[in-house]
Amino acid sequence: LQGRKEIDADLLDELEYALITADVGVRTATEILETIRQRVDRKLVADAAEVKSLIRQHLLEVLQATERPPAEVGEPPEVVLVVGVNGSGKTTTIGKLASRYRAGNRSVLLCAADTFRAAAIEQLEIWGQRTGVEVIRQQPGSDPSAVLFDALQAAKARRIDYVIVDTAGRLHTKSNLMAELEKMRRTAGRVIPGSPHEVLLVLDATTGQNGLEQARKFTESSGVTGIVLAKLDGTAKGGIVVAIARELNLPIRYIGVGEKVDDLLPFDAEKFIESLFA
Amino acid sequence: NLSEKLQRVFKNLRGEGKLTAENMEVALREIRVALLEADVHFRVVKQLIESVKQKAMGVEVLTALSPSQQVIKIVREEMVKILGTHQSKLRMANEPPTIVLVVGLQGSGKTTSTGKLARWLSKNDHSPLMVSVDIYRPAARQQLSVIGRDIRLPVYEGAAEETTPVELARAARREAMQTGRDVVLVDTAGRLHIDDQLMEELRLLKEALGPTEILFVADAMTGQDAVKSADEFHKQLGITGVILTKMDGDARGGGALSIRFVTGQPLKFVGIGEKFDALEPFHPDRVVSRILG
Ligand SMILES: Nc1nc2c(ncn2[C@@H]2O[C@H](COP(=O)(O)OP(=O)(O)OP(=O)(O)O)[C@@H](O)[C@H]2O)c(=O)[nH]1
Ligand SMILES: Nc1nc2c(ncn2[C@@H]2O[C@H](COP(=O)(O)OP(=O)(O)OP(=O)(O)O)[C@@H](O)[C@H]2O)c(=O)[nH]1
Ligand SMILES: [Mg+2]
Ligand SMILES: [Mg+2]
Repeated sequence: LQGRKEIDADLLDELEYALITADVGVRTATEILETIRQRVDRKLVADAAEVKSLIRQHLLEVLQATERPPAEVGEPPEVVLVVGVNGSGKTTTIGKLASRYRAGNRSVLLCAADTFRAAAIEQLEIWGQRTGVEVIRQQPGSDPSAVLFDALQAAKARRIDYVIVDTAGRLHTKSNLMAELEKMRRTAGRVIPGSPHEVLLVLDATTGQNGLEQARKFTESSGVTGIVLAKLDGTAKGGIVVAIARELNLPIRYIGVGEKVDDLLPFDAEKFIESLFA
Repeated sequence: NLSEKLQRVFKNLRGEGKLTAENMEVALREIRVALLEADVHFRVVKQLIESVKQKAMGVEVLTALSPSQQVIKIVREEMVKILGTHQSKLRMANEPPTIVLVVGLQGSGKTTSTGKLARWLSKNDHSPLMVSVDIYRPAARQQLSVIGRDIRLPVYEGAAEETTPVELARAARREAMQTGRDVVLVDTAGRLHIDDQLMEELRLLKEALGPTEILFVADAMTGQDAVKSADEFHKQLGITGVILTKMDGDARGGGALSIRFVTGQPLKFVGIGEKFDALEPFHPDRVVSRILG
């Protein structure tokens, strides 16, 4: 896209290719390019550089419209529930978040509510050891809501600042598993009124159009309040978040850029859009 | 859905004349949108549309099928052509044990699929031994050990001095020879195709073990990136087959078409759940129906 000066069919084709291969989605890409085409027809756009900056501006507006600070939490603990489909990066993201909160001199407690998958509890315990954070856990196979209940009671008694809850990966098409999340949310609200205060959907940046349906369904059953876009250190661009922003108005809180404890960055919309076209 | 949209496109065409460039143009646009929404890669869609156009031009509108049904039939045929009809089996080595490497991006389902493959092999008269060479992910080796206990199939745990992937895998092969296990399934760490160091690790592993199968495990919900990662793994390692996981969700799975297109390697198995019997052989017509929605 670098050297092109005039606005011609080739330029629009190249822009369409960039948007679609970034997983922005064919409908969203078509709508954006249609608006551009109309402005070009009405001679409202001078050259290729202006077309590109118009698209960037449009995408920026979509993403910035979702930005809002997380809800104010009256008294500790603040409860963060982490959800998402299998393998998206939830447990690793929790390890990174624990480290971040601790660096802000806050006390943190982790809740190992993935009682289903092989060695899920052990995986979270290792993150707990790495970050110097205690993990509340029970036997594999126990009721996730029961572990959650334990963790929140402990957090309340000890006046812990943050509780981060790890949940089992689940496909949004499984109604019994989505109902389990709803039950966890209700349990949290009973022990700590107003909780969970944040429900983070961890989305794998390699996910295609199915990411939008994931966001819809998880929001329905667990009240998602923000997104973490993981694995952005790969070659996938994560463009599906644009459609999610438009339809569900969900802010992107963080991006995951690797497998180490510090590989979590606050979301920067300008940088993100820049990389869509890189 | 696509067939309803195409029916609308062709409703003025019922039973008369040919599929012409004009009416095909609109139909092809609908098909293109459907395939892109199903996560088929931009370039693969372009090629597919081109071959559908070629086939459809000058086709007499048969009275048995409506024009939209006819076009869908052509689209399906071109897609099945790409996907192929490979039989879901693993290539065995001339001398046991056969080595199978399980590779792919982070979180795609390799460890779970290793367990599923072990179960499938054992139900098909083989005696598999699993080993995890994921020395990075917290509790990765533990995960495979727990799986081994669940499905009652052996996992090589590794001696204390075996700390590198090559050492662990070689020791597992020795163990297989000594205990009469005829297949060694090597679960590797998830990695990015752009991580030179980790891709080199896989090349060294391949060199040391001489696997007859290198299975690329890909998530069914992968979008346009499926082409990049599969292509790179294939260029650097030479994959011999693909396992598409999490097909029990509602992702359309267009990545499968893209991966097959760019690597030319067969789709061997489909993962349809988290339990270890949730592995199906690949059915091309089922995958095509799903992609077309
Ligand atoms: N490159 C990269 N890998 C990541 C990132 N986040 C997580 N991973 C890796 O992705 C894989 C899956 O991460 P997990 O944290 O186990 O994912 P999960 O969502 O908890 O998985 P389930 O609990 O099984 O659903 C691991 O290999 C992680 O190291 C990231 O930002 N970048
Ligand atoms: N629903 C469903 N879940 C699956 C399937 N295959 C794997 N999973 C789940 O996906 C998640 C990730 O699976 P793993 O086997 O840990 O993935 P991995 O590729 O080994 O991950 P890394 O080693 O971190 O790269 C787990 O929650 C699995 O239970 C499948 O076919 N269907
Ligand atoms: Mg997890
Ligand atoms: Mg694994």
